[in-house]
Amino acid sequence: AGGSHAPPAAGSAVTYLSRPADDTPFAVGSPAAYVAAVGRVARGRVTEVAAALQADRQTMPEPDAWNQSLVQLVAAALAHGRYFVVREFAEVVSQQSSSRAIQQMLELLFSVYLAHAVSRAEGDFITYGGLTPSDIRLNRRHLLRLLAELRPHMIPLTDAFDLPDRLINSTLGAWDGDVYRRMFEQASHSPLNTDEVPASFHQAMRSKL
Amino acid sequence: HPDLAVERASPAFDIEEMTNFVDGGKDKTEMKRNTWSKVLNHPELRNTKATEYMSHEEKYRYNLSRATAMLKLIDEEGMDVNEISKVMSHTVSGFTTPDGNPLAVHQVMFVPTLMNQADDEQVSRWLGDVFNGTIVGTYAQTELSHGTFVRGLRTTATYDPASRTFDLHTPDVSAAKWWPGGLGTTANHAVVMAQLYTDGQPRGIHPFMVAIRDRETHRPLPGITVGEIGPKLGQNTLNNGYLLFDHVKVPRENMLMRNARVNEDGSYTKPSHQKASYGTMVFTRVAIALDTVDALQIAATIAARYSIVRRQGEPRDDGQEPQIIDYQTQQLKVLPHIAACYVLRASTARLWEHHTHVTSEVRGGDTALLPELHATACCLKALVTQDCSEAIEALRLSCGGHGYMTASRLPALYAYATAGATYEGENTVLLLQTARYLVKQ
Repeated sequence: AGGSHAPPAAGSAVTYLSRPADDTPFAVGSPAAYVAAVGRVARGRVTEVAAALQADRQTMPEPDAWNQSLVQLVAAALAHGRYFVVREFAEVVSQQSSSRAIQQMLELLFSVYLAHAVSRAEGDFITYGGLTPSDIRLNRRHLLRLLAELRPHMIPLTDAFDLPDRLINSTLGAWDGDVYRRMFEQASHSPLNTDEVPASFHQAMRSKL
Repeated sequence: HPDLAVERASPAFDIEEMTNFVDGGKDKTEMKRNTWSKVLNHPELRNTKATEYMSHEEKYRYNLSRATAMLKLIDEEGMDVNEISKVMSHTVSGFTTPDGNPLAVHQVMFVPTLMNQADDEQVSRWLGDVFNGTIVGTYAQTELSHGTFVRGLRTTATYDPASRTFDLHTPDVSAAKWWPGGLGTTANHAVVMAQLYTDGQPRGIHPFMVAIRDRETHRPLPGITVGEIGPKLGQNTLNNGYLLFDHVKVPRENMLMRNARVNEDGSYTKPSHQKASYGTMVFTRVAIALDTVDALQIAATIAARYSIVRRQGEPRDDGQEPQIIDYQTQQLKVLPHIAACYVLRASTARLWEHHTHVTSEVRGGDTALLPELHATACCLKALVTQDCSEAIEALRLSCGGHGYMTASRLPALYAYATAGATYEGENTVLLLQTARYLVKQ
């Protein structure tokens, strides 16, 4: 982004910085359009802070210029990370050789992830991602529709994490769902339940009141 | 529970096939289950105790005993060092050492550091004792008032050609090593990161293998002050420690010399690449990202099952209260984080593959891809731990008051994820390292 280095090698995670922005129009429901928008946010964040740094370097020492941009630099790095994540996952999904049912489920999960990512950073997507306020409103509704679509698959999707009860080790999360019995059983282990009237009642309170 | 049975009655996809996807292939699922089976059925591990009501010392003893059994199991099985951090992922370590593994840093940082930064002669000198348990180590980098800004560390290692030793010294209490897991009372050796001086010239931060306790008596060696730093938000038996040196003499052969060298006469050879010694940090950051997604998967499973079982509200036509997952607000609290488990795990696994590739290139002398790997690992560790920490907190809230109970395990999972946002590079500092690379590009 600073323009001072040779273009990155092929396959590099920063190639997008030396190319024109991906101008795929945003369309609710199109994962490719979301990924392009995430890329524009990353590109916009990085190039904007790079320009600000270059300008500040003309008028102040390097450490001061750097400090003037710290918050924007952190936002740029996070935006870059988000783009790395969605681009890699898009590639994973496209390279999958699994069944159609798995493919569809991964696409649904990806759509939920993308719509949620946009909803968490709406300002960024308007400022850098090419989304309009109308797109933002549509995305909010789209996310809620996707959640309803994902809902029936919630338990199979978490069962697929393949976690034995002993590794989960939670009163709330065991396979059989026997939540309330487990909670009582755990409560029974409290040393204060050993006697109906613990000695501390007499020693620490009754003796003083 | 009948409501869970309904949910499982007719899944829209093959769950085993999806498990294979999550694990990265059928063979990986088999390997994982094989490992879990060995851990869950190990005679010294299979019976667990509730540790919530134990004292700090009792918890440490319990977790150390189980960590040692796990270490022996890893040794007996002859597991690859690069696989250990996967075996020690939060899923398994939460079972073996529920309050924190005092040997975790030995396994996921000390051993990989020796493998990657010691030269061949040094590896052959130490590795036998490491694997037979005579040497138990940790990785001492962070200081009491100096953290992620590694160049700012103040512990010094000054080379004396006459005695062929380094003088390792802590100039004042602000430079005390502070935080390394296992350092408190467990380790007898440490890889210590210190400012190297030769010929009166500063040479930057370099790693040194230092004995800190006697191998037989376990007493601290002369000139060494060492102890445990005390309770934290979570992981309280990780045995984080402090360490100070009072002009401790370290043989020249104990500087890890795969990347840089100090010869007997004090002449110094620079590392082939400025970031060559960052290998362990990169490895650990990728491992942290994977491990934190692991914690998120557990939290998501807990919240999902509870959201089905829990009913609350005005009874409907069938006389039953609605399941809380029927509420849109609950769906927003739970479902995006299940999606995040899938996306973050697959993306982070790709970074792990990339790390493996770059590491082999670096060993062959090609360091071209190292800066980008370092920048990406910094960024992903920060993004994943931040996302997972926030997600686990949302999932805890989705379980209402019951999620606040220790018995739900959600508080421990949150403490674990948020620890990941803090250690091995505080997230803001890591993001700025990535930003510096991006701006240069």
